[in-house]
Amino acid sequence: FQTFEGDLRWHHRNITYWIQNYSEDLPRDVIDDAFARAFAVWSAVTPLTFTRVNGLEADIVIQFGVQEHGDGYPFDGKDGLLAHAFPPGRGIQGDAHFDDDELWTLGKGVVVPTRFGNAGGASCHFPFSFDGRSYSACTTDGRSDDLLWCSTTADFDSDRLFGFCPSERLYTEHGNADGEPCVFPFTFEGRSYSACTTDGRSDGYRWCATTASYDQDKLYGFCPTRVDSTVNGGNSAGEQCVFPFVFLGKEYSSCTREGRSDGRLWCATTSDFDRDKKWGFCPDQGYSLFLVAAHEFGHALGLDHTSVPEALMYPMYRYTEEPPLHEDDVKGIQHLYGGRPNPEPQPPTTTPATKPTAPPVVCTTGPPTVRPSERPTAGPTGPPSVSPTGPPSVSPTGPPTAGPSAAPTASLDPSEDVCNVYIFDAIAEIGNRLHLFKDGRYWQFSGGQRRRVQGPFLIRDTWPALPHKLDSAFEEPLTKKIFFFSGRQVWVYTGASVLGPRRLDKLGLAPEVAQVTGALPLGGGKALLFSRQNFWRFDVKTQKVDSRSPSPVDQMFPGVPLNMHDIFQYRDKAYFCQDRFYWRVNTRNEVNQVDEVGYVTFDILQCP
Amino acid sequence: GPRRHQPTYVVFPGELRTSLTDTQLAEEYLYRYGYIKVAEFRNDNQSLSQALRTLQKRLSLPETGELDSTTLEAMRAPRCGVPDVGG
Repeated sequence: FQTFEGDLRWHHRNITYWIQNYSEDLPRDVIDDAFARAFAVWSAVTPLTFTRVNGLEADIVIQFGVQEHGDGYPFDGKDGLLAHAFPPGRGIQGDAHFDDDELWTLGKGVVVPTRFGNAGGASCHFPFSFDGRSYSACTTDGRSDDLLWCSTTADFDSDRLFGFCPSERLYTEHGNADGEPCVFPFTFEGRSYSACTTDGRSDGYRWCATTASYDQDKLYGFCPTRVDSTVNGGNSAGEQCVFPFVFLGKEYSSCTREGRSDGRLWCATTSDFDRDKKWGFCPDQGYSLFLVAAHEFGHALGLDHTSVPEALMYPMYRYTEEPPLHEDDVKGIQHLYGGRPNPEPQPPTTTPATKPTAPPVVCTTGPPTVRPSERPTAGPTGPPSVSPTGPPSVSPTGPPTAGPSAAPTASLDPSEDVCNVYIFDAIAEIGNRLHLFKDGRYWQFSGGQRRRVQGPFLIRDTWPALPHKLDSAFEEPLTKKIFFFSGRQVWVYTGASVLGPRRLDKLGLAPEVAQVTGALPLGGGKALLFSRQNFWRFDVKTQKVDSRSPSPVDQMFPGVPLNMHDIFQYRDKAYFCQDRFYWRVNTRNEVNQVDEVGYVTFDILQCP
Repeated sequence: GPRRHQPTYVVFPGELRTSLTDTQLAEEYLYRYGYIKVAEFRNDNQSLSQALRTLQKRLSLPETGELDSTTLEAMRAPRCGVPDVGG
């Protein structure tokens, strides 16, 4: 590792940081969370704490800028130089700057949160297939109301999960119109506008009126950014692709690599590139703001570049899903600040110190009720603010007033409340407590007299080998082995040791078994494994299903629904879940009768 | 059947970088990240080779002192803007 000349470091422990402005590439809460997690990388191995403040007095000022952005070290457009930071000290020292000509993501493509629809605000999944075609941006296809939508899974045709993409026709942000959508055309200073405009503003933000006449009503909002089709770099950064466009006399209705030797996708931002020569790069995987920020914050704490290619402080960008710190980084930062004084951190009993890594997700209320072809109801958003004609007193780039802090605080984040999750990925009784898994996190629930919920915890903190998304899990009461299933893979944890991932065919399941949707331990080292309408007898000792062909579920468990997404055992009863409901079967009396039907959250978790 | 058409490459307005030669790209990179100081640069092969060797050592690349493809690829990779030498 290397430090800067003179071992520059901070001489206090509680470091403060200020997010001075935002990139439009990511939702604000995702940016806040990425920076908070990037700081947490370093606080986890040092005595340092990082507290977010609001103002220039912060030790570390975080800024997005392009080209020359005020410090004499200009950025260089898309790619190449991504960000830089200054070593610890006063003034600009310690600050971190990010090149906003880059596409900032979480490393795996644009993050487009959705609204309404039936996916509870989940982000778009690009590419997704719809009606046999592949889409890598939001689309109005399939709709008659011209609203932009996307699938939140790879395959809309089979999963039917969708949401509406940011669009000024759906809502506006900030301004003074309570998030009402734009009205087109509207008049402003006597002129008619049929699209968002930056006229009247010097900060380049696109806005619109939410009534037919801004001159008369003075009601306005800012147009949401469409990151899925906004170009980066080129000579029209921040503008939208225009499809179709003409290039060398040929018409293109999607991004293309034609004309380039580096294979990068681009599009024109007017209908005729041959005439107007306006263009930019189409969204690609982008750069993980979390990883680049963690690197820059290393500089801001006093670390220089290292020659260890696997280390976080190596100068080149490398996307990884692993924890980014290398032993070389830890040695370096502990050379400057020492190790973390407390014993190993315990799992939080109430809320985790770190924020969720994904935008808040509010799950659906039952089978999709809104089809792409139906109109959503609009919702209010955004605080009232100033008119676009005067300098904004609270500009859209102003930071939100509250943010994550180093000390665990009672979380206000609705997505952390187990009662807000309607559809769980998997539910399993482990160690006499119900474990509910969702999107990389899980809660522990103890029922009985005193209802007690703990979490959410990060799955990877407890079972590091597991993926983000689980299909099912079960604990074998005899051996205490815990089986986790996701897709065609299985993991078997015995205490902290893990076997897997292994393919399901290692258990004797045929290739066409796409996933294990549930399991019922039978005791004596036996269990039932479920997949869709079938189940197999499974021997935990040999870890094989018996060779007979599967049995249909409704043969053994009459009355339960067939398209279950989870089956688990809890307090000696079998639970068959479909959507947010369960059918409880008493397996004791061999008749396997359904003796109760209810809501998972209200009747099992006793949510209010 | 259809024949693959010969690709046509255009220089896109506002995109300087692609028009740099490899050596120009290398000189700009070595200067920007501190491997050579303008005053020291004598524009001869020896000082370029020395600077390249320093870069290759620093980035754990094969130390050839040549502007080989591995080094050029590293120079084109997205990276942090803090200089590697000289703080």
